[in-house]
Amino acid sequence: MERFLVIGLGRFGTAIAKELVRLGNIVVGVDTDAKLVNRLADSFTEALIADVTDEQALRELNATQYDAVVVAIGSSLETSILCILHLKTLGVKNIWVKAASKAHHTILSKLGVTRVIHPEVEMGVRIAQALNYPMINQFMRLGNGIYLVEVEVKPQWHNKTLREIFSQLSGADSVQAVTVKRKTEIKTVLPKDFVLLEEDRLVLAGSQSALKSLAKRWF
Amino acid sequence: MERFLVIGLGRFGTAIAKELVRLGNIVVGVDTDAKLVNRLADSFTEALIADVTDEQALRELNATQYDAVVVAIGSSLETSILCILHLKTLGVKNIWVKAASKAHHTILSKLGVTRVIHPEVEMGVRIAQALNYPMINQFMRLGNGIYLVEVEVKPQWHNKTLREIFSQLSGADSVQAVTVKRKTEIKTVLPKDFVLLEEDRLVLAGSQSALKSLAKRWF
Ligand SMILES: Nc1ncnc2c1ncn2[C@@H]1O[C@H](COP(=O)(O)OP(=O)(O)OP(=O)(O)O)[C@@H](O)[C@H]1O
Ligand SMILES: Nc1ncnc2c1ncn2[C@@H]1O[C@H](COP(=O)(O)OP(=O)(O)OP(=O)(O)O)[C@@H](O)[C@H]1O
Repeated sequence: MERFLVIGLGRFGTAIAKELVRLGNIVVGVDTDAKLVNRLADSFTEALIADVTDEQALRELNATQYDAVVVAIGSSLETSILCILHLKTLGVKNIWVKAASKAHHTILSKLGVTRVIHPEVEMGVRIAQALNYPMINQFMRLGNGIYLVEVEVKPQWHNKTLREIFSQLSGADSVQAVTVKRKTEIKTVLPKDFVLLEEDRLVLAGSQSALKSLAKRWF
Repeated sequence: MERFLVIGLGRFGTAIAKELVRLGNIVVGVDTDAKLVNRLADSFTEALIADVTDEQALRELNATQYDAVVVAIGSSLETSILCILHLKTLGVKNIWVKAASKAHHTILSKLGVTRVIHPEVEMGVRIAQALNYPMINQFMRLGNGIYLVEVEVKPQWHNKTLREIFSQLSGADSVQAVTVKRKTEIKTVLPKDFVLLEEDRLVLAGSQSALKSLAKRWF
């Protein structure tokens, strides 16, 4: 069981803290807003009121005992930076921080943190990709321009073989069917005459350009 | 080439608009903040100053000509809701909207939009999962509790066969190796004596509980 300290209980910090609790971890949440802390008291292992720009308050939180410390303070650059400075002085090693701008990101990197997150920007990019490729439900980037994508199985593909489906889509030769999830089973051996059923989930792999040309012909 | 209208050019809206441009689409950005619009004028096909709570201004934007309209206004519930109301009156069908709270989400659903997004919450959940499973780089949910995960290939696995690796990890029998990406190649046929090399990326599939028990023994 791991222990996490989450500083700043806005939408982003609270979502992290709640999900870490759901995954079975010990989570202590900290914020200066007493009303907020009281409201969230039952959602975490512990919820504490503290001003993290005060080094003494951070020392009392015993921040080095945690597997990771998350700092999710967005609207005040000064607060976020001071907090990180104090955590580093106390010897905290694993720090994940929200950044609100490129300038904020640069300062955080110079101070030395484990990971900088821009929630709005990272989600914005994902949403744009979902708008641009409506037939792709989710994807994984595997490096060297190779992607795994999970695609909508169109009704006209039901009870058709992979050979039939791929022959309709020219340019498909550089895309491979990787796996089909059928109910609770994962099928990894996919011969050309494998037949797709209605509730199947199909995962393909290929280069970005091959998948793009496939996507344009998809709909 | 598709056409998108992005209303509200904060961090989230701007990230969507820029990524849609990068993917080769026509993108028109709209905001009431003239300074912001001027700064972003070269990043989009067009950047316009307008107050979207004014139905006449929206009518002049010809919002129905777009494949989708994104409304990325977070801090004013009233502005977001009025904008959606006008878009629906004008007959816009495909509307994706940022929500800032559960109450906001409920109202948007009642008005009838295509998709509601909580960028901070959705990113918060992803970050918590990355903190909880440090060995998993990315994942896909395939339904029925089945996941695809891309995992770190540990140095002690280099030049070892899949048989050797999986025998070290008990409980691994219910997890399947789905694909290995090696440089620009995707290997989908993975016999037990397949040897992993240093820069390989390994993708596994299994139920959440099987992957969880594997993860705990991983490190
Ligand atoms: N000095 C401080 N010590 C502890 N908590 C603080 C301090 N300053 C601000 N906070 C808290 O951090 C939380 C998040 O801060 P803020 O509102 O700046 O972030 P945000 O990025 O706008 O939030 P969201 O995650 O909702 O987008 C708030 O609940 C605030 O009370
Ligand atoms: N009536 C309006 N018409 C057009 N644009 C507007 C209107 N009201 C607000 N905006 C713009 O919407 C943008 C985003 O709004 P807001 O700051 O409320 O969202 P946010 O969710 O806090 O942003 P972020 O994406 O940075 O988290 C701002 O740039 C603002 O100028």
